[in-house]
Amino acid sequence: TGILGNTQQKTYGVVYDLGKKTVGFAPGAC
Amino acid sequence: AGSSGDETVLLNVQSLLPGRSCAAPQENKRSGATSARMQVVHQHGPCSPLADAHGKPPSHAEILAADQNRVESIQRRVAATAGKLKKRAAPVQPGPKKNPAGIHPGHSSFSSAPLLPVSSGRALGTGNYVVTLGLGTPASKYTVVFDTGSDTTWVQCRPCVVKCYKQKDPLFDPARSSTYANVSCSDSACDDLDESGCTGGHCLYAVQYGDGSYTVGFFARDTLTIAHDAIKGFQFGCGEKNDGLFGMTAGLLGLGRGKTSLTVQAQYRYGGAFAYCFPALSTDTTGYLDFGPGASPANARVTPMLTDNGPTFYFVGLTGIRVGGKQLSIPETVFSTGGTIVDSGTVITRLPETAYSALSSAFTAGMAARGFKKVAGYSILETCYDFTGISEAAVPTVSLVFKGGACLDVDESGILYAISQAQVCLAFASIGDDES
Repeated sequence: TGILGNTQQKTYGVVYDLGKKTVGFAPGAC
Repeated sequence: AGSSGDETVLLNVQSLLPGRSCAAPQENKRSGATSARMQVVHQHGPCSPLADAHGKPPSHAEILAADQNRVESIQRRVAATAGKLKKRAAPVQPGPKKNPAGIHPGHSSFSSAPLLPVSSGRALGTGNYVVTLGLGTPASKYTVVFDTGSDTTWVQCRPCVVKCYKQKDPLFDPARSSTYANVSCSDSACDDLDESGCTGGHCLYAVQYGDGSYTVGFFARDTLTIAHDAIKGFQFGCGEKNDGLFGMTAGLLGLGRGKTSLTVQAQYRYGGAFAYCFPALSTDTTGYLDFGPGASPANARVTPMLTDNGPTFYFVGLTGIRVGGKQLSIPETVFSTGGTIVDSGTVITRLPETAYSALSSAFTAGMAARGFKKVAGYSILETCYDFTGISEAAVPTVSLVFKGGACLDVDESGILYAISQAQVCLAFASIGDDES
């Protein structure tokens, strides 16, 4: 199993929605 | 440029190194009737409320070794779950390690009898990022690891019947909270726990992590305060026997997909939606953890959350990698065989061997074309460069492509991991094969 670690997630808004069953990535979030 | 593989990001080398000062914390302005924002900071960064509690932060060798432990524990748990899914609830086999948690399903207690199967293998939550939450009435503040790779939230509790590790915040004291209550053994909430026990009619929980770290105690309810929002009757672990690599935190906030996670417990209020942002290491700003339907930034590109691979983890479909704007030639099955988890607590992204090899080769070629020569690797990191005397470096871009077309163009702060200015390494590693 591959794992997307937190170093690669930096400055992105990582968005989870259990209802819609989606994960999203938004650049420049912080 | 997209097809010739020469897309470049101009990297400020200092941005890879830790900052030394923290800007004044920003007032939370996003909280509303159905949303709440918490600040997220690096556990060992300048903005951490735990910063002055440490003698010195862990070394890179310790961080990467702990990261490998976490990855291996995730792999064990996924493998055990996959086995269960295939065999329809085949029992988890006990691992070779002793069980310091010592909880016996069906009866007491905090004893040291070795029964909890280590191969349940939850990901260790030492993580890097922490949030501060409130617990009890009146609420007291506790800084905890935030972890999308596990479900049950817990804090260390008085009277610490067996053991508590050292933490910065005062211990949570149930006797001082007017809203605290133990969960009874007959309560259905007790059945939601993966590992539970019973003593004197009170439900016990236990979580044992991949490296032997553990927490055991009473499963309880109390009011959880996140930002200015109160979640009444929140179920959490009141730890009476805790030890391991938890730093100076007071415990852990579980944000997985399981029934006991905050995500699921507060779904009635926030609709199961949350978002976070980890700040770059060098910046003096903080990140955030948002809950609620408005948590999603407008520019978010989404990919399906794959929920057939078992509980807890957030699986997504990684389909490809681009280096310098050029798509690498990697069969999609290389990614789809084992799947990909998005994890807040793993530091370095792990890829199947074939994918890592293609990424490393393309990045090495891109760096060579820009005049950089490789230097010795460090721990799990193999592709390293000497940036001594360089303030800005032009390096190839790295993008991760997901099912549905969502693309994560890795920020300049996330392509490389700096051991020192003389040893700056590609922040990816292999999981060793393509089948794990």
